[in-house]
Amino acid sequence: IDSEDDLLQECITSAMPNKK
Amino acid sequence: PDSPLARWNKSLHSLLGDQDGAHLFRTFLEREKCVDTLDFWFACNGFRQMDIKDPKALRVAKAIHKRYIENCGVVSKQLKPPTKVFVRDSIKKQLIDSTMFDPAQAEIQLMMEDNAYQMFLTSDIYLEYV
Repeated sequence: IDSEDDLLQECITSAMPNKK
Repeated sequence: PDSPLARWNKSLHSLLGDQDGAHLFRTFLEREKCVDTLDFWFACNGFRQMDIKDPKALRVAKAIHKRYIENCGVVSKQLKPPTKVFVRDSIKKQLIDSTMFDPAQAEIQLMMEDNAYQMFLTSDIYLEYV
């Protein structure tokens, strides 16, 4: 199970521009 | 004519929609000790894109609230008290909605547009990049 911090980081990263 | 720099000058949205622009703005905010405002802004966008029926959504909402709103950090200080109460109550009642962070994000965005973004456009870090 993902930790809270991982979930939050994943959420932020998903919204970052121009993912490669 | 439509270089990245020209786009960065157009609006905060254009700046944050560009990978290099967002990265440089983040570096600037780290120096100004208010990078949380940008992370919060992206977290709100990320949350809005989530499937609200996914059990993860409640956990992410709680994580955003705990990390940025519940404490006395830079985001929390810039939000109006009713806006914070609205988010807190939504989580408490488990009324998780895609738009539940929209008012808070709008307040933070307005602050960034009026302050950090304007400062960024005249900052050393931006001018050096130019």
